[in-house]
Amino acid sequence: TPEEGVKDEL
Amino acid sequence: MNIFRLAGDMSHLLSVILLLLKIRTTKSCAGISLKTQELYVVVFLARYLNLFTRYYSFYNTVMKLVFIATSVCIVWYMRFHKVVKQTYNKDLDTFRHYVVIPPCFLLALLVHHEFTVMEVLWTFSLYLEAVAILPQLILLQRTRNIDNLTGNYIFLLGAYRALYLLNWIYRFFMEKAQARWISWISGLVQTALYADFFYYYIKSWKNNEKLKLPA
Repeated sequence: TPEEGVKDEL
Repeated sequence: MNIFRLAGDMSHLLSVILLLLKIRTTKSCAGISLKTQELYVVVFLARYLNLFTRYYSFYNTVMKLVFIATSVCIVWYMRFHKVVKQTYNKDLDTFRHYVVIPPCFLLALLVHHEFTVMEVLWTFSLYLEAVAILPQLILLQRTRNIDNLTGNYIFLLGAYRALYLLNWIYRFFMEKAQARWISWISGLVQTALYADFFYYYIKSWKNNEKLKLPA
């Protein structure tokens, strides 16, 4: 699964 | 959000603001690599595409816009501003930065988490950012006297990803986030490239002497 978590980072 | 990531984002924000201030107040971009700045424009455009497709938070959206705007603004100053562009060390900033773009893109096509346009471009931006500082570090070695603002700019830029490494460790253990090898390894490589700069920067700061990198 794509790293949804890390996408909230810049 | 955790303190490491906030500190990282603030360090990154401060670095670009410091660079813009240096260029605007001194009307000079001496010692600054245009190649690195252009690579950063590509990094931000490739990474922040989800600006239009996914809303995370006001902070997230504003920061993405600020990073894109400031990096484009800096390239504009260095390329088109009638006074500033005269001070660009064109003969010293010779790193062929377009050479690093295809390999990073190819690697993103091969090594990624999901084969979608957004994911591949996001991965590409991580690989590219890891090496984006190279032209600037090479220019530094060729620049005789590095002014304080430039030194501080590079220190803050290097510190931001180092703080992100701490953020990933924190999230992995505290938030039980899944392993993010691509972000971690890219971030490690990026920070490692600053190692010798950090060494000489801290040494010059301790001995209160001018920052000088060995050629």
